[in-house]
Amino acid sequence: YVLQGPKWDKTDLTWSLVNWTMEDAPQIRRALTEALSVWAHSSKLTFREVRSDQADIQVLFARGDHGDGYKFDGPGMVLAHAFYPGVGRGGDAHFDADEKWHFTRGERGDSTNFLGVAVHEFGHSLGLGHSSDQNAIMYPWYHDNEVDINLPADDRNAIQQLYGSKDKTWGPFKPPTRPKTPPTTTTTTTTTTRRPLVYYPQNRHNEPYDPRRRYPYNNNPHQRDRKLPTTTTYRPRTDSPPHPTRTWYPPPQPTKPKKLKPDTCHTTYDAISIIRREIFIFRGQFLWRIGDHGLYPGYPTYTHRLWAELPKNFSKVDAVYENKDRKIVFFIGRYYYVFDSVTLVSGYPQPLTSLGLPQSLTHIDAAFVWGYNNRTYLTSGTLYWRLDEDTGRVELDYPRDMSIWRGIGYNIDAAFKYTNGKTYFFKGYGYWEFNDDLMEVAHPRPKLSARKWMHCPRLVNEVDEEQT
Amino acid sequence: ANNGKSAVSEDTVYNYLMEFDYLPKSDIETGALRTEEQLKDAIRKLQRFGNIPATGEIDEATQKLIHRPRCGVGDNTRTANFSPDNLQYGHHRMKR
Repeated sequence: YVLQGPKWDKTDLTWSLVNWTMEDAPQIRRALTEALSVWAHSSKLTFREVRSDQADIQVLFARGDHGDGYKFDGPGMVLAHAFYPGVGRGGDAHFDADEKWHFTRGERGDSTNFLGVAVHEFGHSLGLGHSSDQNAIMYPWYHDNEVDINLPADDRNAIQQLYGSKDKTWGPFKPPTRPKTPPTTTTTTTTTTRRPLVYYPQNRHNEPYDPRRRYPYNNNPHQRDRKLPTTTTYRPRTDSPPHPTRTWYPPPQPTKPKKLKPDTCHTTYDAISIIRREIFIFRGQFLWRIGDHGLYPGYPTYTHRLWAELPKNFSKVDAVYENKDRKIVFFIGRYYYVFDSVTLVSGYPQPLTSLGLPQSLTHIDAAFVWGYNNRTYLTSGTLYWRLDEDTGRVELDYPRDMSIWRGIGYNIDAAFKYTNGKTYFFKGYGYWEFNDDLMEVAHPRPKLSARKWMHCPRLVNEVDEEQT
Repeated sequence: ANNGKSAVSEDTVYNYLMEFDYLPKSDIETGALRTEEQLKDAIRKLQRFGNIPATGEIDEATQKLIHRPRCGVGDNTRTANFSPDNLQYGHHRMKR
């Protein structure tokens, strides 16, 4: 057996059925209760059904792309998936609504035994990975065996290693003389008949699952804000580029700041990049500069002080990166600016369309060189493109959906490749490190940017998540 | 090249290996080319996990295995990843 990732730090877990068809609801809930009781039977775990979107394990039926980056594939093949214990989606179990399920024991034919699949998926919800023991519940391929309340040895050993067995006290720190904890009564295992089923308001019409209910960094394509217009009518541009392609000297200095300087330890980032081996972080009209000895004193300062030829009245830098020729490329609105050090290269700014990007694109969210292949990527809203640096245009197979960068979500603020070769994505006050091989975030919850990049101290009552 | 005898294309197998953690998922974006031996190695790992003879070939048993309904969670065979950066067992995936 394989223990995968963390386990729950409690043994009394709650679960909730998110959506259902009216006629199947009682059978589904009965099957889920039974599936969980299989794990409860061999461990100290207890499960309680609640009608809450805060339940530890949320169970839902979905079809195709349902917003978590793991599309279902219609009937057959992939039947379901579940998330390992954790906050947010952690513990949740999703079943492919396109499968032909049967929910009662003994039923056969060409349908799939929901109970057997549910027991398997809940194994993931509790922290078990796949086992290569083909008799195990956690064997990845479906076998149409009748579910027994007694787990196969492989699964039983796994669950008891995580949560202890019913007849033993567990935890290495209990003194041996201490009286045993009374065994958990089975009355707390389920509450299936205690209360009548109340439908969630959002499910009265069997509406699709909306992960935004719980998770601020969701990427549900059905619910997301469509900031990127794809069907709006293009109006020919009548304005001129925001900055003519001429050299300014002396550089124009902003006379009065429109806004106060951002708070170094409490701000979001518009753009971030390594430029000449130093980190540059942009926010509004300001930037920070972080070198080998940390944050330079006197920062944040106006971006204009370094790149005076940027347009005079720009509100923010959308994205920035250093290209393979060591030119610095700024994206501001519908234009991009290429600088040789601090000098604007002749012929710039150019519209985003000159990169092969669509006319409808109003801005770039992030531009970064991915450490895995050293190719340049541009993101905007729900889409991303790969830039061919040789032709200076985006490649033909693009755009693609941002969901391939699993865990990042849509509408990111910034991204960059750090000196350690890893790629980091930023949104709000947080950031994610990206695991290139698994193509997903290295930690599902974003970490505070200020702590890592600005070296801001932890507040007195702030939980240190990394230590936790 | 597929000679028509195989019921599953090499693309299907390649995608399957990436989807279920026998090849790095980053191949989805990079389209990284793998050597014949690397592919065979990944197929062998799949075969061992599936309890069928580890031939390294897309034989009939492998085709059957690939067509079997299964859980969508990856098999997380860490050693299937060829990047040396990936041999860090202390790192756990929190969830899929």
